[in-house]
Amino acid sequence: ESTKPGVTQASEGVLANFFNSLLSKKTGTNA
Amino acid sequence: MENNSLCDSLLKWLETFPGREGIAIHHLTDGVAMANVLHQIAPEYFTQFWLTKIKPDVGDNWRLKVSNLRKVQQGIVDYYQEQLNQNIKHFPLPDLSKIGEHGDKMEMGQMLQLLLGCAVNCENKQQYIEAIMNMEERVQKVIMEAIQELMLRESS
Repeated sequence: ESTKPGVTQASEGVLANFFNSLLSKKTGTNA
Repeated sequence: MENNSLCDSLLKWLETFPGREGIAIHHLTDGVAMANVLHQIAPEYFTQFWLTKIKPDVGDNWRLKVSNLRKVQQGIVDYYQEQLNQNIKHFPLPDLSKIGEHGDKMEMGQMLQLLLGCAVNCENKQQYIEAIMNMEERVQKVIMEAIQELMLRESS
């Protein structure tokens, strides 16, 4: 179960994956 | 993407910047606050000298508002091209007259979307991305879609 009301683990996972991949993306490239 | 939701969510995102609590569309139509946020995001590019080109206290003069907005928009386009090596020529640039004259929510949403792209790609992106990750999921989802839309258009 998610720790946040009304939020599924799947939804949290998609968001976390997306933002983490953005964090690891090299700055200043199109990669 | 539903543009009311986009604008509302990106206004909430802007509120995560220090001193921007309670910010609303009418605070943004003269371009001054957006220019200051850009200076905060990438001070090495949006320098103090660049900021001096943005006229403060333009009041209700929509021509001066649009002039400021044009400088902000051009700065963003140049930043994508020169600093991020990203071409956004396929992204529809917002109609600045509609923002300056009427505070158009749809066009403002697109303008803030461009600003968001600067924040999540800049040298200090970690702090901005982490701030987004602490926002409510509903807003995070809209922001994620806004970034994906920018990225899709960058690569198209």
